[in-house]
Amino acid sequence: MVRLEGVSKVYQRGASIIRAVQGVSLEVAKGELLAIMGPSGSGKSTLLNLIGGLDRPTQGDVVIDGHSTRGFAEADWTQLRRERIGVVFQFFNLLPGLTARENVALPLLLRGEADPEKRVEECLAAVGLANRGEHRPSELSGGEQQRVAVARALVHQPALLLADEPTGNLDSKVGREIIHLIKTLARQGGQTVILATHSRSVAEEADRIVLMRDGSVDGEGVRA
Amino acid sequence: MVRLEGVSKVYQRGASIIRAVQGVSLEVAKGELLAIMGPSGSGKSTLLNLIGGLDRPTQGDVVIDGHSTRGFAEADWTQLRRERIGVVFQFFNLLPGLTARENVALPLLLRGEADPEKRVEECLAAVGLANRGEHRPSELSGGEQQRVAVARALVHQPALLLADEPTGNLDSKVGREIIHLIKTLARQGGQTVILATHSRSVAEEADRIVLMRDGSVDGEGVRA
Ligand SMILES: Nc1ncnc2c1ncn2[C@@H]1O[C@H](COP(=O)(O)OP(=O)(O)OP(=O)(O)O)[C@@H](O)[C@H]1O
Ligand SMILES: Nc1ncnc2c1ncn2[C@@H]1O[C@H](COP(=O)(O)OP(=O)(O)OP(=O)(O)O)[C@@H](O)[C@H]1O
Ligand SMILES: [Mg+2]
Ligand SMILES: [Mg+2]
Repeated sequence: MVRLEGVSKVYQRGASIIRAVQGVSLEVAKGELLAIMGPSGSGKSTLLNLIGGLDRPTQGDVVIDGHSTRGFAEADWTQLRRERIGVVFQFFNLLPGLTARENVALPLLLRGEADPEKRVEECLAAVGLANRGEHRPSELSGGEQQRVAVARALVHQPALLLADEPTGNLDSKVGREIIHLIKTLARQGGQTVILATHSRSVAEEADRIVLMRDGSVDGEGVRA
Repeated sequence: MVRLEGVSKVYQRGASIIRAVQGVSLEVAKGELLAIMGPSGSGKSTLLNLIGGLDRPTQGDVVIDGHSTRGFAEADWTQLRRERIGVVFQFFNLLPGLTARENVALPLLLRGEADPEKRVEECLAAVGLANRGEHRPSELSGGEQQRVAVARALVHQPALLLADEPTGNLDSKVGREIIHLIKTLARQGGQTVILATHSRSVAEEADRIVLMRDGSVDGEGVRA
């Protein structure tokens, strides 16, 4: 499903060089659930953004479904994301002017689906927000906004889910429910999941855990 | 330092009524470190916002240093926050157009301090970001942005610190360092700290833990 070949990302600002990701090579099989752990600033979000085409690597190649993305234009990534990739951003990126229901419906509307209502209500209910569909992000708590972001990333049943700290603003009980939801849907639909987390108990739900430190990963990781 | 007398906050939107905070009475002594825990959506952020005057209660009174704030105008709260209250928001509220250093300096500049540099560098170093002062929030990781927000809230040595999930985007090691920093500074300066958290290990650093559920607190809480 996903293969990284010597992927690096370097930010240069005047004299200072920040090596956010350094020579990461990794393979994630179809249907696998991979957790990435690592200290604050170690490169987790940068790596997820590179895999989802939200940022371009300085070196190396991101191979999705056997196809190199090295020559991808912006429009190629947009189409791939729309059809096969769901993303839960670390700070949600919900559209403030839309209601929770409209935010969740967006991936389906962008694919031209005429009747997204039923699927949207299912996803809102699955994350415990059945009766909050009419509220805008500013009227929801931090954890409720995060759950809307999770519902939005799952609504179009993407082949690949990239989730950046999907339970960071949740209490442990609701956090467990959300991870079990992601895991159940992934098993049912054969989805591949790559998630970044600071929580040990979330990482232990994965098939494999990789550790990042200063932009590089420690080999193939360990069985969770 | 802080006394809440039957404080409630109700949001009304057409037919739906959301009781975010319901009849909370609580006293926090000067120099005390209080932790508030509770499920996602239970009212933690709303309560902190009411204590800091970032929102107005529907009923009840927020008493700070023995003075009722019932008659406070916007300008009174602004002055009180500028002089005596520091806030770490759940989603940071950093100014995107300013560097990390400028964001941290802001509370001092607003008080008319001419030479904030030395104190600003101390705070950036204290949160582990000594060499990132020139970067803007968009160039920092989630956890790094959170640490800038903590440094900004501490820089003017406020009498009262309100911190909403101050370690939510940090790994456990850096999270522990930040809480110990807050605790040490509070002990040295006699500061009162009220923090909301989903992390048991953070809450255990406090003097007392109060639980919120559906907008109300469970009495006086327990000794941590
Ligand atoms: N403007 C608003 N209109 C309607 N409801 C609101 C508004 N602001 C907050 N709420 C609701 O009030 C309740 C309490 O929200 P609050 O942000 O205080 O929760 P919290 O304990 O901080 O949760 P979290 O741990 O998820 O951050 C939530 O159910 C939220 O949806
Ligand atoms: N535009 C940028 N310019 C300079 N440095 C950057 C930029 N974006 C990210 N970085 C740096 O790259 C490093 C990796 O950042 P990244 O966001 O991937 O970390 P992370 O592992 O997700 O951390 P966290 O757990 O705090 O969210 C950080 O030190 C960050 O400051
Ligand atoms: Mg991150
Ligand atoms: Mg909150």
